[in-house]
Amino acid sequence: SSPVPRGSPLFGEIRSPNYPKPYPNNNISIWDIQVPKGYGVKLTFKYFDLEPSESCFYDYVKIKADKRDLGRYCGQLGSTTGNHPGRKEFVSKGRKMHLEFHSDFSNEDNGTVIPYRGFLASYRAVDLDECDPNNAAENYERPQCQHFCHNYVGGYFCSCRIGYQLQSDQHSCKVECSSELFTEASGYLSSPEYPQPYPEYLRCNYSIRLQKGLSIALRFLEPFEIDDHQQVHCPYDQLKIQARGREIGEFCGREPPGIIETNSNEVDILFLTDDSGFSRGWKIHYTSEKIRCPQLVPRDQFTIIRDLQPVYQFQDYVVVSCKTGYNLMEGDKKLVSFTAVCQADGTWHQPMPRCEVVNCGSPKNLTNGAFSYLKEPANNEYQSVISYRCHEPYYHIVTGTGGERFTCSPEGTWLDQDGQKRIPSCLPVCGKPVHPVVEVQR
Amino acid sequence: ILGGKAARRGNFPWQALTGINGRGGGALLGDRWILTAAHTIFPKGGVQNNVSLEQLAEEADIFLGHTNVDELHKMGNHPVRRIFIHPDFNPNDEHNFNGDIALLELKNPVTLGPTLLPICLPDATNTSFYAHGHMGYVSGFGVDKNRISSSLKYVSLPAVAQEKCQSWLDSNKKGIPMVFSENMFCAGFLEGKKDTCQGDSGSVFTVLDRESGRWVATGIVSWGIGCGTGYGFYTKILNYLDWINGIVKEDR
Repeated sequence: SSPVPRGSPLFGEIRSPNYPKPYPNNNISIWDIQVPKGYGVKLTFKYFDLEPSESCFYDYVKIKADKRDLGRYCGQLGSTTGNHPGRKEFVSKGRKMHLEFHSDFSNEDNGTVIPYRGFLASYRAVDLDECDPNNAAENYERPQCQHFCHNYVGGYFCSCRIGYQLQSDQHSCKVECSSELFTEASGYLSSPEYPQPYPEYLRCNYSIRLQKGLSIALRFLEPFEIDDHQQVHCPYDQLKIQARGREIGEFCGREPPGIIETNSNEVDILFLTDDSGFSRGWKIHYTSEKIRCPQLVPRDQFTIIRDLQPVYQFQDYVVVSCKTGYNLMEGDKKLVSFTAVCQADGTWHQPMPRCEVVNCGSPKNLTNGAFSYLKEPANNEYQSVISYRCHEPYYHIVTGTGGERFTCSPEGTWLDQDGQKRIPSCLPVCGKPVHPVVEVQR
Repeated sequence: ILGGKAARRGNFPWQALTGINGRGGGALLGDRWILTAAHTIFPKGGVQNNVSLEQLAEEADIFLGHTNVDELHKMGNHPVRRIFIHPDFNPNDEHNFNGDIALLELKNPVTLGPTLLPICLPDATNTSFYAHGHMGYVSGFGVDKNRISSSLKYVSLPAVAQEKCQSWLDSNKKGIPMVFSENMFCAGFLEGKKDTCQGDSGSVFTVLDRESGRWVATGIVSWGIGCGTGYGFYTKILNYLDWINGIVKEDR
């Protein structure tokens, strides 16, 4: 073999042995041209003069590239016999090209030795368009890039569609869906490629994070297709939904779940796929509304909920009061007023109070007098009525304009008919002896 | 009380027995005031007149609710909180009982009942009770037949016209220059033995107001020249209504 420059030159020349003098007989010379990676070899003959023969049987130059024969050449320019390469350009799809030169034992024509000078070839590295699928060489049998291929002088690089990430092999693309975050009040999210079949080996995690007090609702659109099995629940691919760490469900198949009210402002959707399948995936339209609190239920018939609404949402509040004559009570504690606020977690910030009938307590004792209840049952509760009287005939009662009748008021005090608290007085009766002097004898 | 009768329980439920400077009487007003004569507190010519009212109040004994002195003592004393002496009263002028009226405030109101009831005060516009011959009753624990009484007595006496009182006084003063002021009236008989006497001072002269059916105090036993020898002289309560009400009502 004749030497070729070591390394990976971008260009060079190859000469037949002894060129420009006639090449020797019985010679085999081999050249393996190798250019830098990313380039192909382009070879042309500047001079070519080999013994012509049918099918280049005697002397010839054989060119190989990409595991293919590019031809077997011999002859002289203009000769009718042989296969002169002329100005033909030989281009490899790979970085290598192989040349073999063969000469037989003689170069005679009818006893006359004819000196054939051989050949002078030049080669140079030419940029290889690795992205052209027609250029797939023996070393690049698989697709160059999974999604997009970009050629440049001396090489190429791959890129991926939006949502995919180029993997470490620099060729394959994988969906990047491990940390999808949604913060809008409503929106759509779907499996990769939806409604086209989703890729394999997915580990997608979609997180919806909305402000506190909002509740997320999920509605699945058609088509809904996730690989499933008739007997086993979601053995292949799974769509898992969690709300604030609470498992809502694991879904697959072709029947979309109904609308899911998560009652949470934080929802995580995990989509796991295996290595096979041809299902079209899923798409969710999520919406949000203020979280709802449970309807308030009065604890007794005396409770009044002001402006009762059919639905209470986050930050709504209710004002609870009692009917006249009843006190708001929380345990043993009397409340002046009561307001409950619907919290971000859908609960009321304090429990419903109860209403307890007002008790005015024992009426004030009347010095030198007494009181009696005028209604049954005789008690000190709201609307009970008492009447004060004095110990007659020794005392007489003195009342305000409201009289001697007192009623237990809604405020928990005994009031006369004028709304006054002051109880009557018992004043001494003067000059009325029970046993006055009676003169009988006249 | 001379020439009177023993009172039954409940006849004079306002009657008080006092023991301040000797025995005296009084009448219950309301449920915590005792109307009496000033000289039962500061006797004319007394030796203790420099004693303070507070001290006298502490020492005063007031008994109510019975006709028997022993029973009264058993029932217990009603302590006095304050004493009010009319400012016109002059203990040093032995011949002038003008302003002989006082009020004692009890520390605790009493509970009224059949044997303990207040007497009424007269209507300021009604002077008919002082008309000549208008009968009234006076009760008291005072001297009866030269003996201090152990039970309540009463006597019925007529009021006497002012000029008759003055006339009798002028003729019978026996050298004693007693003052008969417009704040006094006299009652009783020139003859006969019906009269009030020592120990009755402070008790009240009462008349029946027939319109209201109430007994009204018109006078306070004040002084007399001897007992049973003529008219007795009484403080005219009508003239002191403002003073009484000024104290009693202000305090209410």
